Formats: sequence, structure tokens, C-alpha cells
Amino acid sequence: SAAAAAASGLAGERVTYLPGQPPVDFDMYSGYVTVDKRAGRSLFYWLQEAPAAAQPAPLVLWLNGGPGCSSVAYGASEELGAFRIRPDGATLFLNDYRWNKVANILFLDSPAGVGFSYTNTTSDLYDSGDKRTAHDSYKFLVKWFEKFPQYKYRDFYIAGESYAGITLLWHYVPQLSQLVYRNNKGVKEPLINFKGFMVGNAVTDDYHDYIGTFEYWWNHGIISDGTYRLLNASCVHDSGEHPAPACLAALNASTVEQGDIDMYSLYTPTCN
Amino acid sequence: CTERYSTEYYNRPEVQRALHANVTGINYTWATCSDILNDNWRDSPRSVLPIYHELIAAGLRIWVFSGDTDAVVPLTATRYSIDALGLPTTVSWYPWYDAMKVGGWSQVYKGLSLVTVRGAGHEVPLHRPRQALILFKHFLQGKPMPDA
Repeated sequence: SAAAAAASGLAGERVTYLPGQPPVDFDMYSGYVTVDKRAGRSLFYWLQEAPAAAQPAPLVLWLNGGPGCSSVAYGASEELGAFRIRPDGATLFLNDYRWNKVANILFLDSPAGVGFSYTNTTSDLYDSGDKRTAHDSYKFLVKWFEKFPQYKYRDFYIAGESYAGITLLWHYVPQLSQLVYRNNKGVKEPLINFKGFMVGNAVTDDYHDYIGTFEYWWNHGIISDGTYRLLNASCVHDSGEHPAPACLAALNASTVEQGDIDMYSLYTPTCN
Repeated sequence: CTERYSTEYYNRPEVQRALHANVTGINYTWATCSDILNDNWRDSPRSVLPIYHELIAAGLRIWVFSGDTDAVVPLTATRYSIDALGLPTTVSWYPWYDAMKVGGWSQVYKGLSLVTVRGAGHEVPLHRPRQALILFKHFLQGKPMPDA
């Protein structure tokens, strides 16, 4: 694979060894793809390939979101990635259930400003949104496939979680999927051979998600009857990303009633 | 506390060099999430259901999963939203099994598969790594979750 990397000009992006890593049977590449030269926006990726014995395995793009959260931080380092980081913050151990056992996993930090992805235009950090993020991620994909031509025409999937990420909003994966699908339309053999997407714990529709969220909080006994009624009265017709003051007040009331628990995993001890 | 470990690890200069990262020498530390981006997020449609309808009609493979101990984007939120798509059911709600134990439940609609993972939080592969890999393999193979 070193020879292959050299031949394809990717030697400079091959990850030969990560500090504190155990021996592995797969290759890794990481680096940047510029998605907007004028603004100087570059997105960081980390590819954890499947072992040779599993090739040619599908390619799966994994997106965490937030918005503003890192796929390297979550997907790659505490969920489906090849390694887990030890409490010493310096050594790694293999994740027995790593998804790159059966697929080539491409972690992408998007938009610019997330993790190692950066922009030379500071205002980009203050006016990001779904649309530009989806378009930048699509531009990333098109250029990335030029870097890695061996993945052209390979079965390709997109996967992600939440806002593709960690807090209350979630849209990246279907929006990017829609862009890939629409740009493939009419192309007999699209080089981005997009087959589908999978999403987890995903906010999908503000109205229905609010109704289901407050019902869950109530029937799991973490909010009072009054707050349950207040949330339904002041939030369900509101935006998930930009809630109005009345909804914010109701959400704050619910936070007080919930107490010191990990809302991301109700029965897991909090990190103290 | 895993976020603490990754924050320490990815701020190590030798790790950034190995990953060909931080080539511009950003003058802020690497963080798991960017508060600036999150606090200043602009356009965000209230629903992506229309996109689901378009991509289901296109025949793409679409799976939605949910860890059922997550209270941030709970299973009930996902069920109300998926229900709002109004898709016909092809395989009604059933328990799926991993080594004789119920790993979660699943329902297959025309054009979409919904899978829950029992006991998993928001980050399903963090809390139920083995079941998450089983889910992923079935997604890639396009096969319903195992009912026995």
C-alpha cells in the first residue's frame, strides 16, 4: 500500500503511524481538500480503510454535526472509528467493533471551523448554515474522488447522527445526499456511486420532533406535568435552531427539573 | 469523559503532524465542537421530510436508527417524524436479536427502515458498539435486522 500511495501521489497523505497507536491491518490517509480558494476554506478528512482482505469494500462518509461538532472527535474517536483514546490522552487501543472492518470509513469535519478544518475568512465562522455546508461538503467529495480515483464507481453511502452531530439540530446527511443524487441525475455511470444513507438519533422535522421529545421527557419522568404542558404550548410550532423567547424559557424550566443527568444517555453516569 | 481524552490527544503537536493536520497553525486549540459556529448558525430549514420523500422516490437505501436512552433526540421524536412521512409498512414492529438477546426493535416501511438499539444513548456506537456494527453490516447488505 505504501507503493500504491506513492504511485497515486498520496504518500504525503498516508498516515504511517499515530502516536500511541497499536499495530493495525489497515491503511489510513488524512489531510485537506480546499473547497473555496478565494475564502480559503479547507476541510479536513481522515480515511480509515478496510483491511486488504475486505476490499473492495464500500466507501462510507461519516458526518457528525452539532452544528459545529467534529467527526474526528465523535465518530472517529468514541463511536465507530478504529481507535479509542485512553484516559492518558496519549495512547490508543483498537475498537473491537470498528466499522472499517467491513467498509472504508471517511470522516469529514464540516463546515470550516470544525476541528482541524479551517477558513482564512473569519466571518465564515459567523455566517455558516445548512446550505453552504452542504455545498462545501459536496465540493469536498468531488475533489476527494479525484485524489482517490480507486474509489470512483465504488458503492458509496453517507451516514451520520443527530444534526449529523451532537446537539439539537440535524440536517447534513439528507441535504448532502440530495445534492449527490441531483448531480448524478441523468449520468449513466456516476463516479460517485451513491447507494443510500443511514442516520441515527436524527432531528428530522421540528414540529414532530418537539412533540416526541417532550412526550419522552414526560413519560420518562424527567419533567413535571406543568412544564410538559408549557413546552407543548410554547415550542411545538417553533424553530428547532432559533427558538423564540417563550420556548427558550420553557426549555430552561425543563433543564432545572431534569437535574444533573446525561441527557445523551439517560442511565449513564455523568462525567465528573 | 471520552471528549476530554480526545481534546488532549488531538492537541498534541506530534499527533497533528502524524495526521497532516493544523498545517496553517491555527491559533486556537482543537475542540470537539465550535461554539462560535453553533451559536451563529444561520439557515436551517424546519424539516428535511421533503428531502426524504424525494430520495425515497429515487429508490435510495434509507435507514434511520435510534438509541432508546437518548433524551436529546429521543426515539419518540424520530417515530413521530417517520410516521409523518406516511409510508406503508412492509414488516411491522418486531424485536431483532443479537446472540439470543433483544438488541432492539425494527419496522420496515416502503422505502425506509427504522431500527432502535436497546439501551444505547445518542451516540449509539459509543454505548452499544457490538449492536451498532451489526446494524451497520445489515445496512450495507440491505438486509432487515435479524428476527431470531
